[in-house]
Amino acid sequence: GGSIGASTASGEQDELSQRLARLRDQV
Amino acid sequence: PQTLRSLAHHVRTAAELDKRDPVTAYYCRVFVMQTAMKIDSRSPESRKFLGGLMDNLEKAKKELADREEVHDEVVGQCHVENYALQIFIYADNEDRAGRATRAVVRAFYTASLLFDVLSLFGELSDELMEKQRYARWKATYIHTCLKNGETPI
Repeated sequence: GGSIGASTASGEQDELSQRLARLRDQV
Repeated sequence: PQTLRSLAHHVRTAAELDKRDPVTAYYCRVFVMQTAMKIDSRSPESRKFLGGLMDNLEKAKKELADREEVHDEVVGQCHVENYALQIFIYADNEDRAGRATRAVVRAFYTASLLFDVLSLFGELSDELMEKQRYARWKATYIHTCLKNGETPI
């Protein structure tokens, strides 16, 4: 269960990073 | 969230600026978003907070579609820097005129928080860094004087 939780968390983290980069026109 | 408590003042400043200067409020939240992700992007409380903040930012960017400052960060940097300096200069003038009030404490503190926000755009110049340190120190100094019933020098 731990590894699934961790991968979900890092997936959400990546999604937020991408949204932030898009917001700042850095992609 | 507890892990992001160090950003609470920046969040509050953004809320205070929403009507007065939506562009600076926007960059204040971008700063919170970016810094918070470095501090804690994993705990459920933080993820919930960051998701909400991101929604808010995307909506704000759409609402500010006609503001070049939001769509061009070089223009944005200039705008936030001018705003921060304007507040700093107000506080400094009041202080030097011997009118060190609670409003002046607040202005120095807000200026120091906005200098933090400027780090979004790259390293602060020596001059701005000096003003940031001065603003933070002055806010604390005057606050302490007023609390102890002393006259700030």
